[in-house]
Formats: sequence, C-alpha cells, structure tokens
Amino acid sequence: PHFIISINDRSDAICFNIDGKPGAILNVVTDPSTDFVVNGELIGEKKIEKNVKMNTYFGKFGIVNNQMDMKVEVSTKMITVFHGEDKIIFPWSSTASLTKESFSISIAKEKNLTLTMGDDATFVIVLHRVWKNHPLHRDFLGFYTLDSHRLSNRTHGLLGQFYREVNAEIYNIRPGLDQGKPDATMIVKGHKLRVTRGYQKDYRLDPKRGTNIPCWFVHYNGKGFIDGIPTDYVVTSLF
Amino acid sequence: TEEHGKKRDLEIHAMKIESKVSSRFAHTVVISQVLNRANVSKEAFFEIELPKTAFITNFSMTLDGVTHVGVVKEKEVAQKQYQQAVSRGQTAGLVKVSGRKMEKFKVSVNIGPNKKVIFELTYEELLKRHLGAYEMQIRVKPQQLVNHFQIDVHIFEPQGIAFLNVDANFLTNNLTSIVKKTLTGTKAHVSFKPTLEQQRKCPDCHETILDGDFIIKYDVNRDLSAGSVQVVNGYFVHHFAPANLARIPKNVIFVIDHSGSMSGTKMRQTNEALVKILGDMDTKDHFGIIIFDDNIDTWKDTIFQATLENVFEAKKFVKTISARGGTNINDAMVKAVRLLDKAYQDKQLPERSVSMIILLTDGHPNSGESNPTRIQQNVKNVADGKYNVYCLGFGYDVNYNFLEIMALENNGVARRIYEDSDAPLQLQGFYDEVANPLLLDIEFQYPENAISESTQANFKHLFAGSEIVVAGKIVDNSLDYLRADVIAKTANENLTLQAEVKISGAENITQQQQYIFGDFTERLWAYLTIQQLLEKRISAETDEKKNLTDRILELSLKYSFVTPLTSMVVTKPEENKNDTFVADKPSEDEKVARPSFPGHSMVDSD
Repeated sequence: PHFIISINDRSDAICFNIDGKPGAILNVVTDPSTDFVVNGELIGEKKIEKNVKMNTYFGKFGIVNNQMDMKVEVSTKMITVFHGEDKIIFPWSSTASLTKESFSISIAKEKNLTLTMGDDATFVIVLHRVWKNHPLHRDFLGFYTLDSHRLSNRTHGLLGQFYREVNAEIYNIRPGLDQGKPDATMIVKGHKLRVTRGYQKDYRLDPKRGTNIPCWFVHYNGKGFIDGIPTDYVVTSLF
Repeated sequence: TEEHGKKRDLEIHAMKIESKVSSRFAHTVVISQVLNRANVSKEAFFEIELPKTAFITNFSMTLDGVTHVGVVKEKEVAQKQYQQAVSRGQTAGLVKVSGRKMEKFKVSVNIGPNKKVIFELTYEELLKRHLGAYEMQIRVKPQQLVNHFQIDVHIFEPQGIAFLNVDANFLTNNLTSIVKKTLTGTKAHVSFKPTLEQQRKCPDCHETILDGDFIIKYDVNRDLSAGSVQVVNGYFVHHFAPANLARIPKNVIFVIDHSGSMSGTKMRQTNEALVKILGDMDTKDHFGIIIFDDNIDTWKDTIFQATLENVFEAKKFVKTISARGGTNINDAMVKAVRLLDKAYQDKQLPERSVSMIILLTDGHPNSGESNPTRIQQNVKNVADGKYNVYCLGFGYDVNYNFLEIMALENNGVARRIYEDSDAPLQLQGFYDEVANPLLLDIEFQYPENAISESTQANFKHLFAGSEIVVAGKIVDNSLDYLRADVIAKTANENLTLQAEVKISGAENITQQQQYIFGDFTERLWAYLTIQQLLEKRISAETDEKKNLTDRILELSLKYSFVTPLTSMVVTKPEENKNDTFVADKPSEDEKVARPSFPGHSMVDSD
C-alpha cells in the first residue's frame, strides 16, 4: 500500500510505500490514551507474475474502540460491527448508518464507510471495486484520516505517528533518475533523506480514477521517515 | 372412470390449480371441469379449501357455454338475496371455517345429462413470512381420479429465491419425482401433473392418493439493508426483513390459567410446552411466571434472568402446576404488569429490551373482575403501551374476541391453540415467533409529498423469521427515484438504512418479466390496507369503527375482495329458475368446529 502524509501545514505531502507479505497485519493507528486501534491486513494480486515485484493492498481493516466496547471489521465483502458478544453484518450493497452515542458508522453503498467518534476523529474507508474477472487485481480498501485532532499525543502506528504536525525541510531540488521526476534532500525527524518528486492517488472524491496528489516519495519503505522499520508495525491479529 | 365396475355418473374431467406469486403476493386460480355421463340430471359439487388469510376475488361457473360470474356486494345487500334463497329452502353460506388454516368454499349445480360444467375460483393472499419462510398451502382433495390434474405454481421474487421446498403428505416416496421443481435466481416453477395411473392408490383400484396438502415453502435472499422496494403502475411495496442483526434480550411474563377447565390434557400439554419453552430461553432473557385460578400465584414473585439454575428451578415449579378453581384473568394480568414495572424500577432489566406478557387461557373470566370490557380497560391502563400482550386462547370455549381485543390494544396478537395432540407444539411455535426480537421502534420514511395512503409505517418490533411489508401510492408524477429510509433501534445502536429505487427502471423490469400479473402492487396494497384496517376495527371506538368500515367496504368492492364486510353473490343456473348463493368470509371469533369423534360414523345424502 501507499501512504500520503501532509507536511508543513498541509502545504506539501510526503509519500511512501510499504511492501509486505499478503496476510500480514500492520498497525495503522494506535492511541493508548483513548484505547483506539486501527489495523490493516494486506492482500496481494490473484496471481504472481515471474520477475515482477508483487504489489500489496489493504484488504481488511480492524478498528477497535475499547471505550465504547465496539469493534468494526471492514473487508472488501462486508462490514461487521461487534458490540460485546453481539455482531451486526452489513454488506457493501447497503446504504446504512449505525450510531451509538457519539460513535457512528455510515456506509455509502458500494463506495465508502465513514467512521466518526464524536468530534474526536473521523476516518473514511474507501472501497475499490475491481472487475471480478480481472486476471490479476482484486478489490481493495483505502483508509483516510479526515480528522484526528482529539487523539492523544501518544498516538502511533504507520499513519498515527504523523497525526502530530510533521515538519520537513526540502532543499537541493535537482534532476532525478527519471525525467520529470526531480530528486531533493529532505530533513525530517533528524534524518537526511533523498526523496523523489512524484504523484500518488487520493480516491476519496473519485474512487475510480482518483485525484493526483504531488508528493515527495521516500524510498525503501519510508526508511527514515517512519519510526523504525515496517516489521515493527506487524501485529498478530486485526483486533 | 369406473367405480366398482360401474361407470361414474359425474366425472371430474380436468382440475387445474394455477398460482402466480410475485413479491409474496399470490394469485391462485382453481379450475374444475365436471362431466355428467348419466342420462339424468345430476348435482355436481365444487368444494375447495383455501387459506383463511386469502380473499376470494372471483368465481364463475360455465354451463351450456353460458358463464355465470359471482359479484362482490356489500354484505347487507347480499343478505337480502341470501334471505330469499333461504326462504326458498336453498343452501346458502358457501364458505365455512375448515380447521386451523383453511376455509371451505362449496357450491353445487345441476348438470343436465351428458353436459359439463366448468367451475373457476380465484383467490389472492399475501404470503406471510413465518419462522423464516413463506408458506403456500394448496389443499388437494378431488375425491376421484381426474383425467387431467395439474398444479402449477410460478414464483417471481426480485430479491432472489434462497430456497424452495415442496412437500405433499399424500405422495409416497416413489412418487415424489412427479413434482417438478425448477429454480433459477429470481424465478421458480413448481409443477405437479400426475397421470391417472399415478393417482391410483393401488394398481386396479379407483381410489385416489390425492388427498392432503401440497405445501410450498421458500424464502428470499436477504442481508442487512433497507430491503426490497418495488414500484409498479404507481404503487410501491417495501419488504423489510434484514439479516445479520444481533437479537435484543426480552423479558417475558408467562400468565398461565390453571382453572378447573384446564384439567387433564390441556394442563399436561401446557406444562409440557412451558418446560420446553423455558429450556429454549436465551440466557440474556428475563422471565417470570404467574399462575391463576380464583387466586393469583407467582413463581418467586419477581423476574429472573434465564440462567441455567433459574430455568431449572422454574421447570420444577411448572411441572407441579395443576388445575383447579375459577378464572381471574384481570388480577393475573395486572399482577404481570406490576412485576415488569417493579423490575424496571429496580433496574433489573436491560436498558434496551422487549418486555412482553404471554397469557394462556382456555375460558371466560368468571372470578374477580369478570366483565371483559373492564378487564380490557384495566390491562390497557396499567400496561400503558409499555409491554406487548400476547393472548393464546386454548380450546373451543375460549372467549376469543375478548382476548383478541386485549392483545391488539397492547401491541400484541391473539392466537388460537387448537385442542389436539400437537397443542404443545402450537404453543412452542407461537413462542418461537416472538422469541428473538431484532429491532425496536421501526419507522419507515418516504418522501412526504410524493406518496399517499401508505399502509402502517411504524412498528414496535421486528422478530427474527418475520417480515414487515409497507405499501402505498405514488402521487408525485415527476418522481424519478423513490427513496425509503428505515430508522430503528438494534440491541445496542441506532440504525438507519436507506434504499433508493429508480421508478421507471423498476417498472421496466417488471414489464420485461412478462411473468406476473401487472397490477400486483396495487392489489397487494389494497389487500394489506384491508387486512390492517380489519385488525384496527376490532378494537376501535364507535365513530372510528364506522370510518374504518366504510373504507374497508369501499376497497373490498373496488378490488372485488370477499372480506368479512362483503359477500359474493353467485347466481346458480337451474332449470326454469335462477337461485342465488352467497359466499361470505367467516371470522375468527366464530366458534371453531369441533372435530368429529371416531366411532360416530356420519352418513349424508351424498
């Protein structure tokens, strides 16, 4: 999956990929103060072609709000809401909303799911439908943070660590290896990194074609930009 | 068509039962062709049993090429003709209650020598989802071998058919293959066409095996969504029974009559059923037991959670209940309400749960407050809409009308429990219907100015295995999409579901099907409206009752439904004179026919 992080008061963006194995579960957000967790499970293509690097995507998300005793599992097939021992299963074909005090989930049929925790945080999960007979690709999910201002400073995870404002300095913009994709040097979190200008897609408004977001791409699984290495974010279960 | 070596005078040449079901609305036509092979006139009978929930919509008989069609009239008008028929000594009253689920329609006509008559009866019903399936019952009883016998059922369900089962209790194992069943997504076809040989009970005899019920059960695909909305010819129908919901805990007080009249089989069956029901309770549920005769006794005087220990104790208590004394329904019901009230005050019960009182009685109140109207008022006042009251009338002597009003006034239903060997199963069957609440306070919303004359759109509960149906008229001609919102409460959350249907698209789909009768949504709407108004009328005050009566009558006449307020007048062609027959719909408060007892043989002129 690819990640896009706004920097410098949303004036620019950093992007990076995380390559993982299908089936691996990555921690996306953890806030120990509010007991809120988002984990995502990776899926691969239907077939692996020889000598081609396999792309992975998020195929399932597990969202836990322990304060509300709620868990939500979002897969490309359905959305399951657990409350204690009870569970409710929505298909993506339904337009529905479920609210419990300030916690709410709204499903826009075959499009997206918005998860709101009062005025604390709002997230959107976008469903990407692929032609079901496509030889390689399969349906996948995208996760977007619309608002996270009430999550605590202790929030971490592949996305969560960037909920605090990220300050990055970019300088020495120079021609890159690919024409039209300049390189630059970025200083962030005390590291000096080579980054490459590129585009990544934001699918919130146009789930089919997406919107191009110009960003500085951090190579090698976001090395130096993310805390630690990708395997530090691997967890054993969705919840 | 020989019988004991002799030619049968009257021969059923052909019998065809054809049913078309679309979105649970079933339109059934029964056609029977009878030949008189004798040299003298003979009286031919046409006797059909149809479901009590169905409305007859048409009847005709064709004799000598002339068709005589039944006309639906206001009951009072029809009664005048009926009186004339009675005064001439003719049989009238064509429809009789027949057992638990069926009504019997019967006419006869004289056929001249070597002549034939064709009877054709049409009825319609909305199949109700019951314990997770729609059931269509066709009673087959031709009483003789039929040259051309055929049952054809076509089903169209836009949601897709999840399963389809066909069962006929008269078919032996080697004959089940005669029933042809095809199922492809949204369509199903069931066909049963036995040859003369296949109808024979034994190779050389003339008795028919065709005597029993042909039952089709099916369900549609469902998920957690706002359900299916269909629009045809300016009318919409919305079916709602979502899947994948968590059950809501319930609190139930069993109020059990153990008066003297319950002694013997009824008490034993009640105890047996209660033991089973208690065993089936979910551990999150709460329950209490009140037993009454002249006196009111409670099991431990409070409500308990249905833990294994509590259920075990309750079962022990239930086994000791024996019959004696009179019938004090009033105090028992008031006590049940008080128990629930107290449990709520003491915060014993889950915040979101369904509370209900299930009354089982076999008789009339004759102890304490014995005036039925005052009992109804008392129960209504104390329950105050907080608790559902379900009344089960056990046996033949019960005051069913009184129980029905009491239940309807308190968001419940009444049900007869027939005195038979399967009474415990009937009790459990009823309990299973209300055992698993899934949603509370369900509200259906449609664009306010776009629709009118909607059927009931607010419901207190949805139980697992059932279905809610709402229908209405579309009055906004420029409406392209009909949006339906369903707002309800689940066990823990508030739920909103939304469906949107493109009106022209929906109409096109139905037209393309060329499979069903086109105006079914309109007729379904009329049927549902009449059924709901009839139910409302049972407990309505005088002024409201008149308005309801007028509206039911108007719709029944417009759509040609034989309802409790209308009759079908059939003019019977006879030699040199016309006689009139009147088909009425029997009501549930009429006495149920007692079963005949073995040992008493009956002989009639036939």
